[in-house]
Order: sequence, then C-alpha cells, then structure tokens
Amino acid sequence: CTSIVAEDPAGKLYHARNLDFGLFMGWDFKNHTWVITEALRPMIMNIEFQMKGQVVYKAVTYAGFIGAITGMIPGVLTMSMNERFNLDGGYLGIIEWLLGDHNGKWMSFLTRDVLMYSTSYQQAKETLSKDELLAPGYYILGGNSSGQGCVITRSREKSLDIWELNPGKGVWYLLETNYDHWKAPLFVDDRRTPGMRCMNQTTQQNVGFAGIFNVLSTKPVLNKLTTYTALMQVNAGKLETYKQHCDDPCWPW
Amino acid sequence: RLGPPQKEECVTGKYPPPQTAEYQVPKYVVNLDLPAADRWTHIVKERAKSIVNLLQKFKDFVKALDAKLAEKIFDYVDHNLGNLTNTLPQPYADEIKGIAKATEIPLGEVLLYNIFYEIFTV
Repeated sequence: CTSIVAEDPAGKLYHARNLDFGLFMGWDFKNHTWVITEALRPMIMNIEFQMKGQVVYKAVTYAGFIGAITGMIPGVLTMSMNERFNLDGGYLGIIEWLLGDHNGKWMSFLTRDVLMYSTSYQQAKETLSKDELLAPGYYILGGNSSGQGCVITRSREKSLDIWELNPGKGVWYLLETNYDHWKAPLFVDDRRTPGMRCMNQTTQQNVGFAGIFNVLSTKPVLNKLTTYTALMQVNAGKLETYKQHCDDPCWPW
Repeated sequence: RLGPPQKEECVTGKYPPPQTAEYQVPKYVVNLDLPAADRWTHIVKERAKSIVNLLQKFKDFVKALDAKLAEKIFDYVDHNLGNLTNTLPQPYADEIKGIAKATEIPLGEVLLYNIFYEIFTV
C-alpha cells in the first residue's frame, strides 16, 4: 500500500492511497496477475454510512468486508491504514484473543470506531496512538486544517512514532508505504523513493486530486497488487475511488 | 528477475480515469439506524457471488500448498471459527452474522475474510 497526505499552498489537505493486497497468494502465470488481487477488484465499493438520512462517515471497502481501511468524516478528518509486517504480528493477537485476552482492538474495527465517534483530528490521533491493537500497522491521518497530518507507526502495544506534516519547515506531504519511515525500505520493494520523487516533481503548487492520482498511478507505486486508488479532500467531503490496473511490464509488488 | 527496473517516468494525465466499469466504483449506503445484522444485507445479497468467488480462490490457494492441511483448516473454519464471532465487539459481531445469514456463506468463512488484515501482517 501507499498512502499520501499532502497540503497545498493554501493549507488545503488532500489524502490519497493505493490499496495493494494479495501478495504471494497465487500467481496467475498466464495473465501475470495475483489471483486474490484480481478477485478483490470487482468487489471494491464506496460506502456512505448514514444516520437519520445524514452522512456520518464514508469509507472504501470490499463487498462483505465490514472494516474500514480507508475513510473520512466529511469536514473533520481522513484516514487510511497500511499493513506493517512484523514477526510480532496479528496472528499472535488472534491467538491471545482466542485465549481470552480481549484487551487489543481489531484494526479495521477500530477505524470504524474512530470514524463513528471522533469529533476532531486530535481525538482520532490520540485513539489511534494509544489503544492496544491486535496487529501492528500504520495509521495515516489527516485533519481539516493546515499542518494536520501524520503517520502513526504502531506496534501491537503502543505508538512507536508519530511523523507529522510541518509545512512551515517544508514538510508539505508525508508518504507512507509498508516500512517504518526512519528506516530504508526492503530493497526489492522500494515504492517510497519513486513515490517521493514524483511528489517532489509534482510540487506543492500542483497538489490536488490530479497530481496525487498521477503519483499513485506511476509504477512501481502502482503495481500488480494495487486494487484501487482513493482520493479524499476533507473540507469538500469528497471521496473518489478508482479501480487500478497495472499493465505489463509491471512490478509484481 | 523481480520485474522491470524502476526507471518509470512520473506519469501525467491519468486523472480522471475513464468513466467505464473497468475503473469506476459503485456507491452504496449503509443505514446505521438499522439493526446491525441487517445493515449490509442489500449489498452482500447482490454481491454474494463475488464473495464466494474470493473465498474459493483463497481455498484453492491453500489447497495448492497442502491439500490435507487445507482440508483441516477449512473444516476448522467452517465448524469452529464462527464461534469467535460471539467474542467480537458490537455492532461488528452482529454485522458479520448478518452477512453470513444473508449470503448463506458459513459464518467462519465470513469471519476469516473480515480478519484477513490481522492474519496477514506477518
């Protein structure tokens, strides 16, 4: 996955992501595709969660999957979640849960809770930083005003790091893939360098749905695991999602 | 060789993508005023085939690794894993049960799909 939260020169925030899933789960040698990725793509949908006919929050999901991995509360915040691979992974959390330890939160249910109950960026940031989780992960959060953007690197127990936008010091975007931002990515899976190169080339002046969509459509940020690109602008309450395809030649991840 | 070298130019002009089914995503409403078990029914009934297809692809993948092990895993999933749903927080437990009922997919399989994230972070 690749998530970007970026701020334009006027302080308007944009949040976008590529959702990549299906690594090593069956390679179709004939079509050069991942089997699970291809099965997921037709299931992508935008959901508006409503109460009394009013939109409470929006999310992108797959049919039958109730969790939120990408979502927004219009006017308040935007959020996406990226996988963080770790030996102390979610399977241990599941085992603990099965053994009766129910202190940890399920990742994609916690994001539903945040979208349902958060009233501010700060409140969401605190919840996503402090709650105990069943699996490690990266929460990418955007607020509704200048400087409100961060990447929360989570272990199952605690927040390991909060990386924040700082437009006053030139940090006008954050780009998170599936590696801790203070470490080098795996050398065979470096989507960060080309992603940042394209963001820098786009420049802050051209931040917007078109500019960020182009970055997320550049290989290998776009790869054979990419199912969709979602684009969010919090103040306008806009969430656009597009199925993605990576024609050969294309990296498998 | 792991793939093409990373020499791609940053692409331009990709937005907006074509207004075709190949790129466009449908929108649905989930009514939170409904009981949790009924919220997703209108969506998953319409999309049951694609959910079954996804789960079948996953089963095929596990079978290809080890057929006997796959049989044991999915026997456990279909007959035991569903019980885990009762321990999940609400309203998510009831939403998952509602999806299983509406699609007639075993509860354990619907649950497995919904906890993919936790399973695949290793």
